[in-house]
Amino acid sequence: GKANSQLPHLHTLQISSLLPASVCSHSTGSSKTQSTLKVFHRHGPCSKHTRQNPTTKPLLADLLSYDQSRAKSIQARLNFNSNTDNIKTTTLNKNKFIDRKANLPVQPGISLGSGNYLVTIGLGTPTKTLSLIFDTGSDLTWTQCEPCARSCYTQKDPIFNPASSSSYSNISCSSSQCSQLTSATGNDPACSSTTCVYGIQYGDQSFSKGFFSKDKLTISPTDVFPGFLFGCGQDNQGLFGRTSGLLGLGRDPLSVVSQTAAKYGRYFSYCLPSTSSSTGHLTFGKSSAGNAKFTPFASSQGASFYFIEITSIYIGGRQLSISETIFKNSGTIIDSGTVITRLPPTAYSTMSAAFKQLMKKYPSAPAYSILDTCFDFSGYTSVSIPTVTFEFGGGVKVDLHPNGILVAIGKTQACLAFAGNGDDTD
Amino acid sequence: VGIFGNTQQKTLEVVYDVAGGKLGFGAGGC
Repeated sequence: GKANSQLPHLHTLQISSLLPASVCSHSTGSSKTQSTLKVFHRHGPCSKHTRQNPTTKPLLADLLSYDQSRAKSIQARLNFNSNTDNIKTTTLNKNKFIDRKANLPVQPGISLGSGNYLVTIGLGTPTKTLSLIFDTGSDLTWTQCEPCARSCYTQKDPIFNPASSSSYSNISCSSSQCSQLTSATGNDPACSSTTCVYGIQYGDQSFSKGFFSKDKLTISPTDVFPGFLFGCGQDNQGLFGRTSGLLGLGRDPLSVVSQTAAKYGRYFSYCLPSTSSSTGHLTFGKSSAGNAKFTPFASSQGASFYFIEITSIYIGGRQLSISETIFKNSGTIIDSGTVITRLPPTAYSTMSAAFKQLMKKYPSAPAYSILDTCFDFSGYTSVSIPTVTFEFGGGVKVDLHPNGILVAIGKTQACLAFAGNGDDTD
Repeated sequence: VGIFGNTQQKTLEVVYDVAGGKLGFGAGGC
């Protein structure tokens, strides 16, 4: 406490607070409306996926490896999108997603192994409950569907059966909705008889293919969307855990944000909990924004992603000497599915050095996966760490929560929860 | 491209006003 009063730009925290508890505690957040869904971590005690399968929890090293795959695939996809010649080449190959091998390297997608936050929605009539990964970095919502003509992985909820839904219908190949799949998935649709067939492949080679369909989406008893367009997956493989699929919150016309625009006005918000043992929320539509400060979206390079502009970083209250150009040259997106923030290497190295300087009382620990600024807290039950503040376009300053600064590697080690890209131009 | 990831978003109220072209951050969202 004494140290804290002398140096106000420190957080003093119990090391145990960086680790999840063994039991779930539910959020008491204020932003609750009819259209609020509970957000929970796929591998924490609030998830029914974990409660009955505690041994399926992956190692942190695995999650960070998946995270690197996602970060690389986002960068590959943005590079791809900037090359129109490549897009033409892709769209000419009408049958490519039927041939899995032909589809692999053509359109980089988003790795999903690290898409760890789930929400529960309802689909069909009568409504079936589905737990979906929520992802601001992709657009198409899909779920596994009976009869799983080729392959379904094991999921926790019963697999959606369109034959049991009175409001279900397929989309025809000739419809305008079918052609929208090209931008939403990066792949041209195909046809099975007259039914539109989608295929979406992610950067880690996870994929879902099946019928492009519509049915009733239920966010809450009062928020129901007939004719919601989604993928009814008949061939699904990859790092989806035991979830039922994915909820796409990107900017494309097929995303849930766009499809519900008439009611929610393309407005949504979420809060991710401090640890995987507590819950957060995802709210559609305007609710009390509370104390939110707004930064403008930056001009977008891709159809899906939400670009913002970082202008400065503060460590321990002190602004780092990083040229704004470093951030402008690369651009920045905000993503609910990437775990660790990636910075241009020049910015990251400056941040790491400043953080280490203010943490010099703690011994260093070896690097862990993509994290290379690590500390040994053996013998400590509480530690003092520098505050970290990001400044975004429009002068918006955001103080990070301590659990957004350090990630615990175990009970005695933690690492700065940031990583550098390979190159300032990434 | 840089990526502002979900670890750094923890406990923040992250508000997407897509129609309004802006993103909000609020402290203590959950």
